[in-house]
Amino acid sequence: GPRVVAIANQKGGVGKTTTAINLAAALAEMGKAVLLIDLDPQGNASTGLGIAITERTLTSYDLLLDGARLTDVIRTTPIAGVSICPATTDLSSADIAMAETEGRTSLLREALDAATLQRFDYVFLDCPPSLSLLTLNAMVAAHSVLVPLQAEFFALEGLSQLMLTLRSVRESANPDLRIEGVVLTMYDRRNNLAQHVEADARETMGDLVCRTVIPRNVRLSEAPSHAQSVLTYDPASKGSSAYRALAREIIERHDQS
Amino acid sequence: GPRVVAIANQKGGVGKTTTAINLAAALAEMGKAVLLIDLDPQGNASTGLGIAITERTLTSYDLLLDGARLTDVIRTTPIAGVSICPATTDLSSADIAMAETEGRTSLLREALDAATLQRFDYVFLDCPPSLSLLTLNAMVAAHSVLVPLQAEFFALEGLSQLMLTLRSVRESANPDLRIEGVVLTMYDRRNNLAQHVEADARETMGDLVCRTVIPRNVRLSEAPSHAQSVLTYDPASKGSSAYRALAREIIERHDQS
Ligand SMILES: Nc1ncnc2c1ncn2[C@@H]1O[C@H](COP(=O)(O)OP(=O)(O)OP(=O)(O)O)[C@@H](O)[C@H]1O
Ligand SMILES: Nc1ncnc2c1ncn2[C@@H]1O[C@H](COP(=O)(O)OP(=O)(O)OP(=O)(O)O)[C@@H](O)[C@H]1O
Ligand SMILES: [Mg+2]
Ligand SMILES: [Mg+2]
Repeated sequence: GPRVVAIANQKGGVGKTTTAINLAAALAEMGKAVLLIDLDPQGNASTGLGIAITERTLTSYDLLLDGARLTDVIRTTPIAGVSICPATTDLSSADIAMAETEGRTSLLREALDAATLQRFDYVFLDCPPSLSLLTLNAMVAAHSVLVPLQAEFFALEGLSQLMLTLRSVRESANPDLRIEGVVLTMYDRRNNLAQHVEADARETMGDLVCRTVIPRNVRLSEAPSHAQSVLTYDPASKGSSAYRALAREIIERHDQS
Repeated sequence: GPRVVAIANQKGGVGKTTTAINLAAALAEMGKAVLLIDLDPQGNASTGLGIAITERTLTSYDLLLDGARLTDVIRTTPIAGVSICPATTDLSSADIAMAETEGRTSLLREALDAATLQRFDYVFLDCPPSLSLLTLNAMVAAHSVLVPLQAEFFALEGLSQLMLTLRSVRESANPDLRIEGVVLTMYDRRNNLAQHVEADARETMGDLVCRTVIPRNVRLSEAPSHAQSVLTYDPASKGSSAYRALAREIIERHDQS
């Protein structure tokens, strides 16, 4: 079956959705089949992949709480090789609804039926900016967690809390949960603070920090308004080459593990 | 009593905490007394104001759920005129704990006792990046909401959902809730997308969009690692002059309303 990777960091605006969309597109470009599950009530991954609100009839909310079948929620996107379970703002009531449900952190794991997932190589779970039940569900369902880390002071502060949460999920519900990697995002080489954050991250996390660093590149923030990944919006951009390099690095890590 | 302003936007990383800290410092520089209540489990506002983890004995969690008195939770910060109710990661379990409590969206409003607040001119509520019970508590307790809006596509998408939530809070629990303003953040004039977002926001929100625009300025992201506001870290920076201008604009708006 596929490798299920949660893309998570409770710090907001660090590049989770941008990484989910563009890494999925880069893997698809290399012939992999990728399913993206949008677990963020903002639905940014769904919008960035061109799914209009009116087309989001069955969503991640239905998958988690209304017994919808995975195969019915999955839909194609304009990117060949990338499919999605879309999200709407309904998902913002999921946390409270799940708080009152038995087995509330394994609802997603149970919804991901192996037969439907057979045809995918990767499943990405785009998480909201919190350590809520939605993110915990993703961590329980995943084989590994990819952590986008913005090269900023506040972002570094949250990393140790995220690692503590991963450890407690590993001990309580998902003993096989690994760290896929920590990927530096919005990196500006001219900025001292960014260099400090990188040095700090590599010192504390070692080889878990990906070799590939995603630079700050305006083409990445423009692409979603055209419902494209950066790979087709501006194939020669620094953003495109960075996510292609990250895709190769992820495949290499996957093959080794 | 003071004007209570929630600084909210469910989109992550748009400058909520940066605005809370630096606007508070700019108002204090003008002689106002400001209380900042950190409602984000990340505790970024507490860290940015130099409150070490070991010094956060009583926190916003205790205020909301353990019956701690506001006067006991408030502590001073290194910035004259700025006090804080600090937060720790304990707050991340607040949502689930509040979900099971009677009157769960007015816990903060009830904890803000008027006698203690008398000595302040402004109370800022720094919200987490979600429309969770913590943010709803802030909207129920506040007179108005200040919305930092990053000049980016995904950030604009969330604005209408935020406005819907404000309307439903106004209808259900807080009829006087107003919009203090929408303030554009991390604005880069050379960037087409930013200009589009500004034009779009001014067209849909009109005068609610503040005249003051906060430019992208690396000094703003460096200041918190020195536990200073940008006003003392680099008083002559673009970030400092922008937040001073925003403070003057807020005072002007307050005087008119
Ligand atoms: N490398 C980059 N260069 C420039 N802009 C970027 C880059 N990565 C992301 N962005 C932009 O920064 C903003 C934040 O990124 P994104 O929305 O992907 O983060 P997120 O972690 O998913 O946010 P949230 O916490 O709200 O879910 C977006 O407007 C996005 O377009
Ligand atoms: N005008 C600016 N120029 C440059 N950097 C900025 C600016 N405003 C904020 N930042 C930086 O951008 C990052 C996001 O800002 P901040 O943490 O204040 O956003 P937030 O909305 O509070 O995030 P969260 O949703 O996680 O609470 C921080 O690292 C901050 O230092
Ligand atoms: Mg996102
Ligand atoms: Mg914040």
